[in-house]
Amino acid sequence: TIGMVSLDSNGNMAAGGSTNGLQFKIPGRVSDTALIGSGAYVDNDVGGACATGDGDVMQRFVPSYHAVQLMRQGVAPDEACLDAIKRIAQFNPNFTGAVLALDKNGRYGAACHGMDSFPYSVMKQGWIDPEVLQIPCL
Amino acid sequence: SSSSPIVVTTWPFINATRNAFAKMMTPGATCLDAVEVGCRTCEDEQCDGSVGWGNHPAEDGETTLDALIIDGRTMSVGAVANLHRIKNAIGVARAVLQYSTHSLLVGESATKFAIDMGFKEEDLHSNGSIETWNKWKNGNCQPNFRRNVQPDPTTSCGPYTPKPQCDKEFSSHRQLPYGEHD
Repeated sequence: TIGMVSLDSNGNMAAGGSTNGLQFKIPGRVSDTALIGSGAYVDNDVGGACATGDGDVMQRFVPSYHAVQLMRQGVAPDEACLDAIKRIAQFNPNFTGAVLALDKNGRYGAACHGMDSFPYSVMKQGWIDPEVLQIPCL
Repeated sequence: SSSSPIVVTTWPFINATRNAFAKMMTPGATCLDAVEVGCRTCEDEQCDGSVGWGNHPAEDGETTLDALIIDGRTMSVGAVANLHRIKNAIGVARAVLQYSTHSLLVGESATKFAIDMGFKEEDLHSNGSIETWNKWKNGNCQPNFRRNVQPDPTTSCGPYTPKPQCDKEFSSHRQLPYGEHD
């Protein structure tokens, strides 16, 4: 799954994602990627977030929306993602997944579970190439 | 107010991130265009087998796609799920946002909408996905996502029917095989 959040020079933001879902899924199964607030969420006044992982489990906790709402209250992006991940892990200790967030001020962060680490990509003005950042998981 | 443009992307999808950022830096382009271009790059490149056509077949061997795009300025949204026979899922999601007042279209109806909006209908199978599917069928259809059915889904393929006595609890200890997720 690809999840993405973008901030442009006018201060406008967008978010989204695309996936082919779980291998051998029951036909008709919908991943978290397509679900507003689970796969991604964004609000110009706050920031945006996106998610990837075990979609059957994650979509029940609306993690992208959760992270955006925490950022609305001033929580830093990485902390907001961590809180969203913790909620899921509380009910699903074996789940695999990650949440990535970017706020309207250009701060970004992520949190993950069920993996040793989670890599995400960032590109900013003046960079020649995107940078891949790796964070340890919960 | 002016901001410093940024794109963040799950996983080390370098080309998708680069293309999205480059698009955003193009005069007249928007952050929405950036997300569309970035996701489209991964659909075309079939990033890690989890995006786009030709991988992750369902139980019936078909690959179907899900996508979502949200405009943070207007809160407009376009999403598609269980999209059949169309490779450019994020484009169809953008079309839902642009050419309808709905938010989410699913299944064959979403495919019909896409075709009406000018998207190309194509086969999303690949030799790889067919081979993967055949191997899975020949291996008693493991893993699968069935429970409380008979025959025993941990040892057998379907067709399945409900098991009289169900375990009520949803096992929260389910663990997907490594790398097998959305």
